[in-house]
Amino acid sequence: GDIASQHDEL
Amino acid sequence: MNIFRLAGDMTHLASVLVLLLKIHTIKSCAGVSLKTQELYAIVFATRYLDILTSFVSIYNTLMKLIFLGSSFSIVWYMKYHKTVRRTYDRDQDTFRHWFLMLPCLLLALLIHEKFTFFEVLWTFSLYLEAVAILPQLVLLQRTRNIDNLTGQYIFLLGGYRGFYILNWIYRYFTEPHYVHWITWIAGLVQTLLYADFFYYYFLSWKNNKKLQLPA
Repeated sequence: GDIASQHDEL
Repeated sequence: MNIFRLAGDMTHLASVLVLLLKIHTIKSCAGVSLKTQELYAIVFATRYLDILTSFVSIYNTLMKLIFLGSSFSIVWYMKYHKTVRRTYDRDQDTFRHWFLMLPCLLLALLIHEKFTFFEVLWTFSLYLEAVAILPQLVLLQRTRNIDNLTGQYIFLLGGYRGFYILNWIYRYFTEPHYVHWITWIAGLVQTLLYADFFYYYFLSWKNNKKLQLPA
């Protein structure tokens, strides 16, 4: 998985 | 940003505002679990450690600041405010939060997407958020009589989780490579914990009666 896109959520 | 994510964030924000309203204007935190609020403060503190290093959008940073600020101020009110702290159900709110934090930390050390300091703490915050509501649900069960604001607070929190699941489903089908098993399973567990509460909430709403949980 792409970690960065996970962290665009709160 | 899709409509489900926005709806989730807004119900989350509304839940916090309802709780602050109760504490700030009625000067009461009766029925509110300090253990759960402390766990949320830890959840946000460990999840938003990257607030200064990773920038996603002004919206994200602003929401992070709001959730950090509100969770810590709620804890402060319940512990130190001279009138609010007297309304806290200290003797009923006996859930030991260490029993939740330690397993979550161990699990985050074992199961994560990447073994780095920030990533493990981010994962820890996901696991901890999933179970952080438990002391609150136990307190509700013990006091049984739930005032409207406390009921609405928990209802909105559950709604926030529900919308996030819809957001994940939407993103899974619209964005390539959007797969986050850890987030999804933790989120699903968290939402399931509300199922029982939701059942009684709807029952009381349908019958137009005050929310009361069975003994």
